[in-house]
Amino acid sequence: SGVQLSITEFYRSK
Amino acid sequence: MLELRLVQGSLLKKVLEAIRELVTDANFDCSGTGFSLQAMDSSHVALVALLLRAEGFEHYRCDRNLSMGMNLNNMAKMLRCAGNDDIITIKADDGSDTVTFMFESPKQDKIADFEMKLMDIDSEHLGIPDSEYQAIVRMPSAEFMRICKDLSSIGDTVIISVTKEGVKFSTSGEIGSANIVCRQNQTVDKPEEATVIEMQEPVSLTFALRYMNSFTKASSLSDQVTISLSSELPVVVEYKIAEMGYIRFYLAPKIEE
Repeated sequence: SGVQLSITEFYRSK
Repeated sequence: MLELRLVQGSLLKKVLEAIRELVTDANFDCSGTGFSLQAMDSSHVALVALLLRAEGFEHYRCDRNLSMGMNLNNMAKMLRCAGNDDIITIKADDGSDTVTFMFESPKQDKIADFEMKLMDIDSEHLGIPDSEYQAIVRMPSAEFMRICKDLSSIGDTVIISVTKEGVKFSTSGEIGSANIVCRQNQTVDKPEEATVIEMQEPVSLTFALRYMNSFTKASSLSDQVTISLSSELPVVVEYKIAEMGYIRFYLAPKIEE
């Protein structure tokens, strides 16, 4: 149920 | 040259058990600040950040910043050979492709060296800005573990909703549904049993229970867990490590299709 978002959609590479 | 002596060696054993299900290989970064790690799970849904501050070690020598790639299952195998009361020292020479874990019994009558091969890990390091969260829930870690375990026998996802009534954990699946509400409960004489809810505004988010259950493997590190929620951000599930630092798990939410 629902779409799993990715952590990289929220935090960018340093 | 790197030499880190941790009197309470069991902390390192517990840290490994807490993260090795989520992450297979990771770089441990050593600097003047401390011994740290940041790694994502293979599907990039969850992230773990660990910090053990330099001050928490009895002896902390790190001549230059060093990143050591380790297979966490192999590291856990070695650390399982340390007694729970053992002092653990992590040693590495500059440029070496191995790390040594030294275990000393409390009476100093047994000393063991375990040398482990390091590996090259190409890992992405994410910048995590400090955020204001809409709701922060602090509750007993054993209670949170129990809730995640109980709900995962009913459904695959948990909806965490914070209102002024309390924090509600909900799930549903083929056999039915479940709701568990925890209200604020500040017991003055037993702070470890308290549930404290700081809410700026109500928030409700959906997460995969599989990851939440994995995070609760850190429960032995801390009596309390802090869950920080905002509608536009991953949840942060934090376990403080006694006067040394923390282990934080970040989990991206699920959204409606």
